[in-house]
Amino acid sequence: SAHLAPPFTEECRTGMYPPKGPTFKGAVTWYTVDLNLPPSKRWAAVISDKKAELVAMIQVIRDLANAFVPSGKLIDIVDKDLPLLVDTLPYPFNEEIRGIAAVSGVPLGEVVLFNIFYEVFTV
Amino acid sequence: CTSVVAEDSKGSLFHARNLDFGLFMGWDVKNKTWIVTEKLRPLVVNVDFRRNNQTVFKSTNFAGYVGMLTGIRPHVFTLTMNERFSLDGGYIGILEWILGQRDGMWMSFLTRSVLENATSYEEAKKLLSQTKLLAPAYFILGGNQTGQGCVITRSRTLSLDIWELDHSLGRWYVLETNYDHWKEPLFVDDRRTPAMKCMNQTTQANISPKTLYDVLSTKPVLNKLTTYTTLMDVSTGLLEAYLRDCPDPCSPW
Repeated sequence: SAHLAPPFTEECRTGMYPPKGPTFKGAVTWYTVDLNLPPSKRWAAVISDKKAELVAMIQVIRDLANAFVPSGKLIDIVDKDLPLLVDTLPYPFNEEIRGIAAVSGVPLGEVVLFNIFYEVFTV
Repeated sequence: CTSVVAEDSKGSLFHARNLDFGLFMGWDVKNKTWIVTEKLRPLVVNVDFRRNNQTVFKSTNFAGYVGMLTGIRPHVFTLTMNERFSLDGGYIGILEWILGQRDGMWMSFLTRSVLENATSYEEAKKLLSQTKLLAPAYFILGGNQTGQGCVITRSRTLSLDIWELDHSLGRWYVLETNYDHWKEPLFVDDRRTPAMKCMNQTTQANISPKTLYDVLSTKPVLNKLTTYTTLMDVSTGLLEAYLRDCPDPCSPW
């Protein structure tokens, strides 16, 4: 099984388009975000549709955090302290994040964490 | 991630990317998948950002994430971002932000601002290369005229390198994974060599969004971290995205 060791490399694919078969998991749905709306309202339609999926993803992150720090203190910090960070984020992103938390019911600190994931994980 | 900007023989510019995310964030032993990657896929959406009933830009996004990683300003430019790992990483930028030093920009907020406000390839390039950031990054930018395509390698404060399309050198595409292009990639994570082999095999005469999809469907360019593939054509304003899966045998990254 040595040839299966990372990075498993295959011959260049051809004829894959239009997407089909086992590497294609589905099309992506389109939404419209109206930039004329107040920032807190812009994502309402997207989040209403994707609320369950967002909650499920955040739960996985909570589980991972609790696996690293079983006392639950890491998530406590996220829920108590990260909401303070949203006030310092630039407009309109801070208001959009507040709107997403309000529509989804996900704690504000956890929505903030999702939105700063990139900066957290570049090490 | 793998991003590529390519110019065909007629001067048309195409931009495509695989977004890979979730490394070391929980491995599902039973299904041989990354837990966070699997949970991110259902959150992928395409968004048409409109002002006064007209499209300003389009993007492939994660629902709940207000920044941008992949987008097109139709007829003007295309933009993707790849993660750049560094010890001088984003956590230092976050600490500085918390301590009150807030002259840097959050990476995905910068890409969103550029897509929303920049009105030319050159303006986008300037903003992406000169704005101070909280975290290092690779910005892959495509324009709407021949020769307009580049990879901007960023540290938090500096533009380390701008690698551009160059006809005189026969460079008809620029391709970025997650390593500085002037250095060798990690040998267990070399997606660059297979991707470049497939690009060269495709040839400039045959490059198109369809053949770019072929390149991005070749393992390990496609791997277990790949959540979506996006194809963009600046001249028509096309943005297409597809959710991806990578059944075994498949590289975990």
